[in-house]
Amino acid sequence: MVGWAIALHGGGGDIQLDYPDELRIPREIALRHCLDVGVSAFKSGKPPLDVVELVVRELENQPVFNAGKGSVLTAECTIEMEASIMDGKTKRCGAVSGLNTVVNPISLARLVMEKTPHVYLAFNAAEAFARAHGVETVETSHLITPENIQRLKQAKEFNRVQLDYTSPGPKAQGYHGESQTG
Amino acid sequence: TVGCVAVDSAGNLASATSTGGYVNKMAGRIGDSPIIGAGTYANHLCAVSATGQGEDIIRGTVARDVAALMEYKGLSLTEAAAYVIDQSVPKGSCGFIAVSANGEVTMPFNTNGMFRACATEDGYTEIGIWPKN
Repeated sequence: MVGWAIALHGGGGDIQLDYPDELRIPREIALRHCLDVGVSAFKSGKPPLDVVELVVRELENQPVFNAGKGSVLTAECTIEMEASIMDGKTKRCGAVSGLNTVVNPISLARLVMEKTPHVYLAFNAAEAFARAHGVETVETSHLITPENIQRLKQAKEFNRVQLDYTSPGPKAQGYHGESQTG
Repeated sequence: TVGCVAVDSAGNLASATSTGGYVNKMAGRIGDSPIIGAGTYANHLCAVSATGQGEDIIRGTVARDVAALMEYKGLSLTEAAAYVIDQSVPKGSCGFIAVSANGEVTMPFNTNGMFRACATEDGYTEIGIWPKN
């Protein structure tokens, strides 16, 4: 067996080569920071399940990525976050959907895995489960960024759903003529 | 969408994915990230976390396909991932990260770019957005 290994992503999509530095650099810094969190966790002997939860929590806390704080907005200008986690050794897994106040959805997904006989809880019941377990929650407005309000306006203007990194403009060519990517 | 996969030196694997969905989506729409076997999967062979067009990733059962190709066709992680990114989803719709029990790391995507990073115990690290070449 070789040593430990870790990979992480901050989303993908229609990222043009001329992506502005003022958007690119904060995302690269955030990736480096979250990678360092994962490497330190491994070096301190944490198991893979703890490592992936820790890293995704850090990524959720970065407003530049579409998860946790910085989540994008639905057509109704609401936030609906979702997450899942899975342990390869036992195949135990947990998932949540439809959250709008939970600061770290990935930790709630892990609680579903560890504290219930189920795999998946969603919407109001998932929010109630979060409160019952003292998971950190905030007003939804704390999770919304001005950039994402602007992006929803752009998407509505072009009557499209928007790719994570689409530059606003007429419908994207290719797949369905719309970019529907999370 | 964000995600992380990890394997320790004993070959134990885990995967985690989290997202806000996509801009202007219908309220109530569920994407691939919380669907085990689509955007997130881990077993004794590999751990996978995906990002992209959720409906296509669900239709393609992307994360489970990678594991199944390793399990039933004996492909390596890199081979299984390359097959899935080329065959299981439309071009321009998906990317994922994956690690295997023997420490392989792969981060393929068929979109213009994917924000990604990886590190291994032997000191290798990579941070990228666009294809390496």
